Amino acid sequence: QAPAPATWSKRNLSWRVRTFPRDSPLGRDTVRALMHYALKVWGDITPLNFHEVAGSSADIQIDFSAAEHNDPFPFDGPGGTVAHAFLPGEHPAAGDAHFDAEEAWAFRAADAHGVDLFSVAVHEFGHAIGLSHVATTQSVMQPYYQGPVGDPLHYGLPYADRVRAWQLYGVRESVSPTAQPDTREPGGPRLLPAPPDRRPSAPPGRDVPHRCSAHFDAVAQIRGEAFFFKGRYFWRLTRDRHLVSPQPAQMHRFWRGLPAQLDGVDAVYERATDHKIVFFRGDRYWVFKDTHVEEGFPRPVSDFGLPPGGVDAALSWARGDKTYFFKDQLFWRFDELTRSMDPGHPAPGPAWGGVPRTLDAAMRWSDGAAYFFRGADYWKVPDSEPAAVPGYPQPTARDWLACRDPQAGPGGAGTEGEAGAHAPAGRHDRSRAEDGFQVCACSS
Amino acid sequence: APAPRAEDLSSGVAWLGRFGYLRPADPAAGRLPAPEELAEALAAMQRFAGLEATGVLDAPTLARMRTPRCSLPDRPGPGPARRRR
Repeated sequence: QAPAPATWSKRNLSWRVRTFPRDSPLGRDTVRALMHYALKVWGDITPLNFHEVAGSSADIQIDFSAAEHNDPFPFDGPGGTVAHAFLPGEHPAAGDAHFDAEEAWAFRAADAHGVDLFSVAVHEFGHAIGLSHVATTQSVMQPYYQGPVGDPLHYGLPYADRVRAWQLYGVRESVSPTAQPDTREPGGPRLLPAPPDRRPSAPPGRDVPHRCSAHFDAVAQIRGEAFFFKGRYFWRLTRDRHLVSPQPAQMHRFWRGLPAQLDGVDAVYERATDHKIVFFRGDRYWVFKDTHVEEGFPRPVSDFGLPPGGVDAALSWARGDKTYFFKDQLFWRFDELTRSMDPGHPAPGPAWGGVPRTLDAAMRWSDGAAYFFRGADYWKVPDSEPAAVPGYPQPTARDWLACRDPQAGPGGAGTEGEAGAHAPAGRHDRSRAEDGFQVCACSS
Repeated sequence: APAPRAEDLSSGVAWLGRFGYLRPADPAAGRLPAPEELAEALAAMQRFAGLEATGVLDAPTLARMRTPRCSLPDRPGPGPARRRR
């Protein structure tokens, strides 16, 4: 009787490159990027989500080792055996991948010059999710190295491998099992970009909201950066409040694990106690570790002691580990340490003077102030102050989203400071530069 | 086919054992497997590698054995041999 195939019971898997090859022309960032793309090959077709972590508790530990390295498969220098990985299971090394540090690892090199690391990594991560060797020459799980499989940015698994992965984990929601792999070859050598979970990975569609006229669903400070959510999109600002791109990113492509049909969020905040990110929509909420949803979510908002109907806004208040929730004209104060609502809540109106009684969004920023958003405007409440700063509200689009005239909206030609947004990367519109006001878009 | 050289035969047997086609050699006994067992293992390896299943350690088989590859065995090794009473 054949044993049951080894698989992961969880769907969110962490990974880490623990040791890197010495004296390799491939830099550490390139190695990490190639590992990311090799795992993505499997994550794109199955419900498995892979995220890189820094700690020592990663599910998939990746090492470049030489000779004997404390497992039954010692390496033998250049040639011979080049790598191996362990099937999922209870073994401490389950899922780990080991590469022979003495191979001439290469990337986008001619076949005769080294061993293509991406190709080998795709094969090994097939083992790491539970696939064994097969004889089929069209399979990436054939045991023999057969040269580079193709460009990491365009590579698609052969059908035989996709079917075997689907047998273990099922089909990812966004994948059609009958779709043929994209076998187009890249037009020429390109630099391998950074892993895409640090940037939006696809151009937005025609239905995107415009940042200069949007009334935002949620605003949050996450890892020190500002995120403005609207519908299925979000804009991102760096720590020094520079817009990363005038074009919004697609929420589902960045925050992996949100239901595909989710057309927006009500509130988002980074939890002060563990830095996990909490998304609210209606009666449900999701907890993210970095950019991947945790197992077991969504959960009902009643976990927080909130009534059905959800919240309009959430505000993480670092001091005292309190989180404020706002809904209609009420607010609640949640203690993150005791995981319970403070007595006396809900209470009427916001706790600060000069702030509207109903809110769209709220965020605490690095200057210590709390910012409240409603409609096209925002209010600022400095740290330890009981009320908003006089002179507020001010236009959100102008002060946060780099719009010169927020009222003009997307049709207001020449009214926005987004020079370079539609120009090739690295080029600036001189006329805008002379205004001393411009936004640069990185498109590569 | 010409008989394989002794060193090729030795390394081929080691290769077959490492990747699950032959029982690992008994270091205490230090002897080669029976010819039938070796031919059967070679044929299995050749089928898996997409070669003609001759059961002979020929040049294409040796070349494939020298191809860089994954360390994991192609199939689980056979269990321990049953002892006769």
